[in-house]
Amino acid sequence: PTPPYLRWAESLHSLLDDQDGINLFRTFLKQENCADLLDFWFACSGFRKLEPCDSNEEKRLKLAKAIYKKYILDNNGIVSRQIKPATKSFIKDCVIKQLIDPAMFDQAQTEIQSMIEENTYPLFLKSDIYLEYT
Amino acid sequence: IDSEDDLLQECISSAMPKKK
Repeated sequence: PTPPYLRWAESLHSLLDDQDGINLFRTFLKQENCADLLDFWFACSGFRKLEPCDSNEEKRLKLAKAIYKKYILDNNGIVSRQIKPATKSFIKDCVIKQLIDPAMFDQAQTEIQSMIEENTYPLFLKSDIYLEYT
Repeated sequence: IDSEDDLLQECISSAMPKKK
């Protein structure tokens, strides 16, 4: 069978589907001061998984606000800088009007994912940290 | 603030694959 570390090089999704791959990628991103990109990506996926229902409305609102505050509000943050202004204002509107939809971070997540795929993921595959691991 | 961070951390973990 193909060793996991070779599968990590096939696609970003293969890497993010493996706990060891995530850990190594996160260590690399931390060195580059951009681990927030990965945390934000997973936060968006986790948020989408929370089914809207009466018992967790408060939690979803609190979480949407927390994601907005931590990653999007500060325009100088690594995540915020990679998200289009229109996408940011859409999310801001959702939070202010308390229109909490499971898909409200989808566009932002897509933008961050494209940036990872074009930039940090290829760099990771060429990094010492990955090469040493293999 | 702590509980916000906990909530975020829990959300991030919930999206990660389980250790194989």
